[in-house]
Formats: sequence, C-alpha cells, structure tokens
Amino acid sequence: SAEAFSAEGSEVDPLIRQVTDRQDGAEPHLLTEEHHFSLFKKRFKKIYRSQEEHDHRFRIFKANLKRAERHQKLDPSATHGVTQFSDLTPSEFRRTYLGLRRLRLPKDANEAPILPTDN
Amino acid sequence: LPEDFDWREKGAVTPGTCGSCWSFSTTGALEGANFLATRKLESLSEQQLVDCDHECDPEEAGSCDSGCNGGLMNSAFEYTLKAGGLMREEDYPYTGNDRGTCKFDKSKIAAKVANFSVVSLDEDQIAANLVKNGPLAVAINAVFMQTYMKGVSCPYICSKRLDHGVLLVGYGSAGYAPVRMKEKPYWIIKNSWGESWGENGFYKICRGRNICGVDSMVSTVAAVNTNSQ
Repeated sequence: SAEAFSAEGSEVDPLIRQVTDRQDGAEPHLLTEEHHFSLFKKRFKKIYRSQEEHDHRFRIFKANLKRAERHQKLDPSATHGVTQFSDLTPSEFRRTYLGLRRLRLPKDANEAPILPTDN
Repeated sequence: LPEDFDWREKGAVTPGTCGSCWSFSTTGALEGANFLATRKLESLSEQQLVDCDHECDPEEAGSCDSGCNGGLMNSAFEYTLKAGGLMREEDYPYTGNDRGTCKFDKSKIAAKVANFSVVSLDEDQIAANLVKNGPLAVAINAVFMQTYMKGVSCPYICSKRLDHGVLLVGYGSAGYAPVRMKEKPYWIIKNSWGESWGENGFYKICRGRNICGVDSMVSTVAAVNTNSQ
C-alpha cells in the first residue's frame, strides 16, 4: 500500500483510504493517483520541463503505484510505496541508480579464513 | 557472535550518498577498516575510483571498472592496493560524473589496503567477518528497493541476479514485522541514495535465505595502520 504523505514529507496515513464517491462522480481511484502525484512532486521537488513530460511521468507514476502494491503483497514485512524514484521506469531506475558490473566472483579472489562463531 | 551488532553505534560509518554504487561500497568498507586500524573515521573519495580505477577482472576480458557504467568492489580493492590507497573525500570531492581525468595525488593518501578477501556464502561467517573486520562490501538485487520505505524486507520471491553494490554495517536479531506478526533477524545495509530514502538511507533485509542474493558476494578488506608511518 503506498503511504500518503503530507507536503512536508511526514506520514499522515499509513494506508490509502478509500476515497468516498464525490458528487461529481470523479473516479476516486484517479483522484487518489493524482493526489499522490501532486504530493510526490511537492515532497521531492519534481519539476517537469513540459506538460508532455509531466503527463509521461504521471503515467509512469501510476504504474509504479501498482508496482508498489505488488511489492507490498510480495514483501509484507516491509513497507513499500512512493519513493523519490516513483516517476522512473524500472529500466531508468536500473540505468541511473544501480551499477554493478555483471557479477561473477573473480576466481583469483582470496577466500577469507574461516572464523570461529561459537562463544 | 553477539545477538545484535551495528557499526554505526561504534562510529565506523560515514554519512553520504553517491551515484556510483560499486565505488560507494568499496570506500565504505575501506573507511570502516581504516577506522579499525587507525581509530580515525575518514570519508574516502569515490571520485578517485570513478576517474582512476579501470581495473579489470582477470577472469573476464572487458569486465573493467568504468565509472557510471559499473564496476566491481573486488576490482576496486585491487586498484586501491596497486595505486597505494585512496584520498580523502575533501581532497578529491565527488562530482557525480565520470568524464573527468584522474587527479590522484599519492602524497594525499588517507587510507591504504593491506589485503582483501571474499567471504563464503555462510551467514555466520559473514556475521563473524563483519564483527571482526568492520563493514563489508556486498552486492544485492535491488528490484524491491525502488519502492522500499521501511521495515524488514523479506520478499517471497526475489532474483539473485546482483545489480547493486551496498555496505553491510550490522545485523539485528529481531525486526518487528507487523503484517506477519513475526520477529525477523535482519541485516542492516547502508545504501547510497541519501537519507530521504528508506530508513534514513538504510535498508533492512531479512537473514537466512540469501534473499535477493545478499549473501552471494561479500568482500572484507583490511587497512594498513597509517598512524605508524
């Protein structure tokens, strides 16, 4: 469940509360996503150079909300939700913030001596 | 082995973020080892590794450390051993890009590698090396970290394909898991994405099943006591 944050970034509510139906029939779910996106932009000071970029990032943000919900189901002992990376696609995230070469243990690496682990 | 252990409480972990995770993991482990050897906590230069370390994995042609395109902690330790050591962060500050030339100044070395080795995929051995030798350079699969906010992460399913370098700074015997009402032993990991991510920049991941490959590639490093020189 993505956490709702106030503009100051503190948690105001650990769960997304189901928004009651509005008179004008606005889709509550959409309202929630837009609401979260505006909090996200405020909290992480996100500014997009064009309306087109903004809309593109909003689409990615919505997909990442769903991804956070999936992660929450797969990883219930942690809390998953909106982070500073919520407007990045998984591949943008990997390309920008990860950076380990394809990993194999170098065969010539020294093996650490076995240490005693009792008392 | 103590039930709980945390190098942050012993002053062996510097603050700080960095975009190049493999150099972040390398400098973090050497900072801890240098603290153990000299009792001084020095923030070491990731930028020196990004600009100067192009060490290759002898077993894999073309697998060389290369700034923002990725690197390996073991190759970075090898570079540091050959180059003589790392400079302080303040003497070789982080610029966030890898287009600069190498500005290494041997006269300003702040920490030297004595040796480094790989710890077997055995959680007791990892914990013992952590307690004895200081924070450890580890690799992990970071797929759940993009949405992680807090708590003990223990995904039912997580790839062990390693794509991120972090620093193992401690472990806890029980992290309260509200949903499944279970106490979970966990590793405490320092990540390089700043204090607004995770638990003030730290990540907790449960122990016991090599979750997300966290036990697969663990390196420990020993530093030379430069006080005596």
